[in-house]
Amino acid sequence: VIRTEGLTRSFSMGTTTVQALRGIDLTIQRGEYVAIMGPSGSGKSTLMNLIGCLDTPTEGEYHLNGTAVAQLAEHELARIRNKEIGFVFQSFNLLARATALRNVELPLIYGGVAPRERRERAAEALREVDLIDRMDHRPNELSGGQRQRVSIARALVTKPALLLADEPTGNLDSKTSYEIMGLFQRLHEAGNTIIVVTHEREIADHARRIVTIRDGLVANDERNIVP
Amino acid sequence: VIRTEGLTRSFSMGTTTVQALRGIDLTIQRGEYVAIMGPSGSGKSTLMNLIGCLDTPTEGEYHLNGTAVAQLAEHELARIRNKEIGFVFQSFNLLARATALRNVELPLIYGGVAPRERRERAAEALREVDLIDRMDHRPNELSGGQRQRVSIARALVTKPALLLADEPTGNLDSKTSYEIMGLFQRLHEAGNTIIVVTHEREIADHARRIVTIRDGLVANDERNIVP
Ligand SMILES: Nc1ncnc2c1ncn2[C@@H]1O[C@H](COP(=O)(O)OP(=O)(O)OP(=O)(O)O)[C@@H](O)[C@H]1O
Ligand SMILES: Nc1ncnc2c1ncn2[C@@H]1O[C@H](COP(=O)(O)OP(=O)(O)OP(=O)(O)O)[C@@H](O)[C@H]1O
Ligand SMILES: [Mg+2]
Ligand SMILES: [Mg+2]
Repeated sequence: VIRTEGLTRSFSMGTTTVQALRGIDLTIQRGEYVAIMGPSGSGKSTLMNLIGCLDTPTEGEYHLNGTAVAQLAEHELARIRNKEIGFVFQSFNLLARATALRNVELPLIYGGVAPRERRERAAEALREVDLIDRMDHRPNELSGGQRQRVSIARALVTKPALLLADEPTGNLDSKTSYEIMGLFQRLHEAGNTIIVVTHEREIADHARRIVTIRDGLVANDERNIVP
Repeated sequence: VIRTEGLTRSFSMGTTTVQALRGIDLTIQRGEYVAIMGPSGSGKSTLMNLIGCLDTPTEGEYHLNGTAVAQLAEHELARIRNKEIGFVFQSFNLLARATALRNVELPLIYGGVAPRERRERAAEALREVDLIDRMDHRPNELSGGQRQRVSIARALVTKPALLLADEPTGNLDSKTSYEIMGLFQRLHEAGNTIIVVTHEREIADHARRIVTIRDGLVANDERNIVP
């Protein structure tokens, strides 16, 4: 379960302060499928980075599975990020000097999985995003959408209990997007929690709940009847 | 006018070769508004980089305004890229250590515009993409869609005769996308040529012609009645 209270994140820049989040109260149960929408600059990625334990709030509380994240030691946070959370970054965040396969293997390397098993699982994840024939390409030898799909494969390779996907289809054509949403659906049906940031309504419509962020606040939070 | 004949681009990777473009014949008249669509990995960005004189083909010919680009000296290519072409990159390509304002000023610095005028024109371009209040932020202090809009402002600041925009709205919500398409429309109405790569039909529908690329070839090329 994800529970935030009064979650605030400010960035101080010299003389001015940018308030990216101004007090977010949000509860997401285990196994939910939530879409987060809102205008460019409204605070969606900032919220995802806090939920994913990649950043700390300026004020407010964040409880993950009943534990206050602020109280957790760094090694415990690292364990949660590696074993329980899969993160698809809006800017992909791939290692420039590693092949597609190596990038997908990374979470398994951190998790201490044996080399042979991790290569097989990484290859399988690349097969699922239809990129097995690009496994030896480095990021600058891939198209924009292919880089995005490598980043998706990396997030899915650990079959995470919580998938956080920030604009996962921004660079993909409709057919490829549809295939990626099918992968998310399968992860969801296995009982995992999915949170997707998107600006595309067709993508949000796969979720059963749509949260709208505007100017750092929750503007709307409604159930979505999946068409 | 843009005219390509048998345009081919191959990437050799050790023992294998990836044929990104397999012979593209395309003619685009001055003042046209063309959308390029196609699956992820089909060759759209590779084609845009060739049209924008940022890359050279493996085979085939490319004539820009009646001149064979292959015959042009580097300083002449640099002049064309700076004065006549505006490029919105799929991965934004902003300078990490420069502010938003400075990034937008760059083409004007290369073009030898006086400091005061170039700052005013760059600020005006940022105002047009609704980012004047972020002009002092560096890229890592901006949201994904804000970085994209800085990259759009940089491409528009020279009021280019040819605008090449590669997935310009991938990270933008509908309202912001609509505003950006309004800016492109204005540039088009002033008689300039616009080529937009997109996977969103609503974006392609602003163009009067849609070219579909599939597996490195032109699969379809049709007039589009703007709704
Ligand atoms: N430097 C390179 N070395 C090897 N292969 C490359 C290189 N650049 C691109 N490719 C390959 O060429 C093909 C076309 O790439 P391109 O970037 O043009 O596709 P695209 O249509 O823009 O895709 P997307 O919609 O995902 O951005 C891809 O399959 C890609 O893997
Ligand atoms: N490191 C930072 N320093 C200063 N301001 C920042 C920083 N990171 C983000 N911001 C600002 O905080 C606000 C929220 O950013 P955020 O990335 O969360 O937006 P977003 O909703 O994900 O937008 P997009 O849809 O464009 O990706 C933006 O206005 C941005 O300029
Ligand atoms: Mg974002
Ligand atoms: Mg591309």
